Amino acid sequence: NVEPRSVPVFPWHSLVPFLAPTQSD
Amino acid sequence: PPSSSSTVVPTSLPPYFIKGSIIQLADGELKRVEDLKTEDFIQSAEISSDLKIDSSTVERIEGSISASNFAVVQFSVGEHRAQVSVEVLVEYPFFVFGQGWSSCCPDRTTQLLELPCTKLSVGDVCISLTLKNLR
Repeated sequence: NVEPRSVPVFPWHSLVPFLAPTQSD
Repeated sequence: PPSSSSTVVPTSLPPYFIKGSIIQLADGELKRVEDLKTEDFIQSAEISSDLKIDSSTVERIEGSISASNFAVVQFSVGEHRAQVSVEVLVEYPFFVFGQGWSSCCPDRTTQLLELPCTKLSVGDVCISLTLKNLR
């Protein structure tokens, strides 16, 4: 038996650029 | 200290931007990447324990000096308006509040990813993430 290949599922946050501003305080 | 920082977003196009890619929201719901709405990101961030949505306003877009298919996008991030520059492929899509996917070169984005996309412009407010203050 060949198992069906699962479709990749991506987490929502991988679509959003992670912009970490420099903190001055 | 310098008031700006520079972040390089992945330099190849990630697979999850291809039309039809399945995206899992924080509540477990599955959606296609082209069907995502602003509310999906906001609600997912609300559920998240460590991430929060920040508004990143596009302040400047210019071609990269390193390669013609790259662009440097300068953002003003969050309430502190921190300046952040990212160097991305011109077809790299950002999600604009209330509008949807936008890139520096929407024609290329649509051609390469089949992702419906509009032109990213100065003044657009993009969705970005930062860490929640853990106090």
